Parts: sequence; structure tokens; C-alpha cells
Amino acid sequence: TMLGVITTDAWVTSDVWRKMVQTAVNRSFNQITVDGDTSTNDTVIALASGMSGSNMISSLDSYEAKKLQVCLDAVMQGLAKSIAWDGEGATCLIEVMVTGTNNEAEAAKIARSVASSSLTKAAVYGRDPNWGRIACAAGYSGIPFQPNKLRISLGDILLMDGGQPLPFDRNAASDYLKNAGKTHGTVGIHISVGTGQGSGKAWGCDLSYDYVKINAEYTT
Amino acid sequence: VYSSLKEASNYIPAAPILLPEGPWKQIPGGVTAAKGFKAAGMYGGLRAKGEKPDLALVTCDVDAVAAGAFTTNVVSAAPVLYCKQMLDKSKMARAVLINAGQANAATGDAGYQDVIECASAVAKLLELRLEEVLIESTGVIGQRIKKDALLSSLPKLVGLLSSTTEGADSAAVAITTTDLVSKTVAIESEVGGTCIRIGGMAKGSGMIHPNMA
Repeated sequence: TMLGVITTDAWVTSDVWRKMVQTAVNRSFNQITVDGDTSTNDTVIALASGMSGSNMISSLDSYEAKKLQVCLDAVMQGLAKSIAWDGEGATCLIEVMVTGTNNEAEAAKIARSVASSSLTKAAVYGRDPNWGRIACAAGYSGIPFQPNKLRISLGDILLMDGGQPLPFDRNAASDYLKNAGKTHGTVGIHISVGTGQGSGKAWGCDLSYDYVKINAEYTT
Repeated sequence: VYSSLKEASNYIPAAPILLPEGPWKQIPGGVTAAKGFKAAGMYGGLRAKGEKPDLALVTCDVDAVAAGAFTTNVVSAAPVLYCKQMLDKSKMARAVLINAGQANAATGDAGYQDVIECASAVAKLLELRLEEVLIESTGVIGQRIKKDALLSSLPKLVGLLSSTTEGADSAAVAITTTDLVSKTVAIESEVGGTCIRIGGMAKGSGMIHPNMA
């Protein structure tokens, strides 16, 4: 289960605030995954006191609303990433960035499909730069794209381009994964599926033996 | 108050918060950084084992505009059903009570009654209306909350409320379950020529694939 409480002293009307919060949740908490189980209790409550003395924000299209939205997105993304970073048994955070789709929602769906893939997560834990599993998880996301436009890189190492697997330094790629695990750092998976303007991110973590151990013991 | 909040907030380390770049400055304080908010976390005897804080309260000095996003799992926990009802009824809220240890999910009508009793007790102590109090729970699914322990802890919890960073940090620890770190952050930015603050806390480590609406 994830729970969140967000507070602000900005002055904002109820209907604008409720839309802003849902948008920020879609760009943060709804883009993380540890084990694919959607809890019975997931909740985010967001409260705005208005005590900053700012002007009232009553339209989503105003400059102030757009500024408040990016700040709200940032706070929720910071918290959402820390949940994925602290996933049960995790040794590293996985950040999946997808570009080239028609819109933000499509990119977000592909990114979360890859971040949710148990085989991709296990490959990261095994320090295996397994581009095939990443391509497979992008392919079953439900978002259509041209396979011959698929480009995948792990950190700065290009594994696949134009749908063709490339020769790459396996040791360097594996060392990139090892180092992230050693420092509990971040593994970056960058995927491009075309030339569209859409982009989106998702966050997850690697799948270790400890995940099973923790959850076999956390009994009802 | 300070020393008990300090002790509670040091129970587990804080997560590194990886904020994206942008026109803001990270500041201490979590949920109490923004004006008008207080928080506290304490051990209320709800957890199955250990004495890690397990009860948190966040309050606002004024009526706060309230929004919520909730699981779309159709087997929704009692606090989720309760909060959705309250936010349907009221646009404002003044307090959020959070317990760890039991999720109060799959607990049927009795579990829903427990939520009402806990929210009513907070409303009475803070002299608020019921619909101004929201509830979040996390922990073992299928078990009802240890209501007696929770209710008897509320007066002390209210007495611990503080607008300090320690108040926010102790609350962030109290909402955790299998988390190895607490998750709390705040930023300051300028909106329309005025300095505003946004803060937050979160928990989560397992059963994580949110689809909230």
C-alpha cells in the first residue's frame, strides 16, 4: 500500500485543486510499481490552506495554475520515486523514460509496462543488460508502434536502434547495473518508439530474492 | 513534546528524495512546511511487534481545500470508502489521521464502523465536524484496527501536534509499514509573485502498483 499526504499554503479553488491533484498523481504515484499489486488502501489526500497570501487560483489555464501544477508534480514525483527506490528487496531504482509516442498517456503506458516487467526487473537484479526483455515489455504494453523504430539504451549504452540489436560492451553495461546496485542508485532505461512528441516516465525497482522472503513472512 | 517527536522521527532513516529540476528550492519540513499545518507521529500500540511509531495526525488551522485520489481496486478498504464519501459531501477538510499496522480492508461493516468511531473521536478532540476529518490506514489486510489502543492514544497525539520539522518527520515515520526509510519532502517556489510552499509525506514498499482516481 501507498499512502500520501500533501499540504500547501497556496490559495486555490476546490475544483481546480482536485483536477491538479489528479494530474499530478497520474504523473507520479500512478507511474510507479514494485510488484504489480494494486492495493485496497492506496490513498493520496491533498490539503490547501491558502495561508500564503497568494492570489486565488481559480482557473487551470492561468499562469499561476501552471506554475503550481509543476511544483505539485515535482513534490509527488519526489515522493513516488522514493517509494520505488525503497521497494521491498530492491537494490536500485529503475527509471524508464519513453519518447516518440503520439502523446504523454501512450508514453506513460509503455514506460510503466517495462517498469512492471518481472523479467526486466530480474535481469536488472542479475546485472544482465537484457534488451530483449525490455523490447518485449514495450511490445505488450498495448500501445502500437513500428518495431523497426524501436531504440533502447541502458544509461549511455545503446543496445538497440532502428529495431536492430547492436554490438555493445557487455561488461560495461553489466558494470553500469552492478554500480547502481552497489550504491542503491538509479538505472536509466531510455526507449524511443518513433518520432511523435509524446514522452513519459515510470519508476520501479529490481526484483530480488528478498522480495519473496519479505512477503512470505509478512503474513495475515 | 520536542524530544518525543525527535525520538519518533529518528526511528528509521529518511529516503533520499530525487526531485526533478525546476523553479523551486527544497526546504525542510515535509507536511508542516506550508503555513497553517501541524503534524505529529507516535507509538500507539497498533503494530504487531516493535515500538516504531504507528499513529500520525496532520491538521490545518483553517478550513483547507481538500482533494483525494483513491485506489480503483473494487475491494476498497473502509477508510477509502469513508474518505470518498466525506470528499463528496465537503470540499474542505481540517485533519487527516493515519494508522499503520492494520489496513482495515476486507473487514466489512464492522471495519467501516471502526473508521466512523475513530474519525468522530478526532473530530471531538479538535472540535471539528466529522466530514472535516479524513482517515488513511495501512498494514495487514483483513484485520480490524486495534481501536481501543488507537482511541486511547488520541489525546496524547493531539497534544504532540507541532508545526516544526520534527512534527512532520515523526508523522512520516509513523505511517510506514515494511518501509526501510521514511519519505518526506517540501519545496518553496514563487507563484504569482507570492512565495508558496508545498510539502508531503508518503509511505510504500510492497503491494505497489497504484491506479488511483
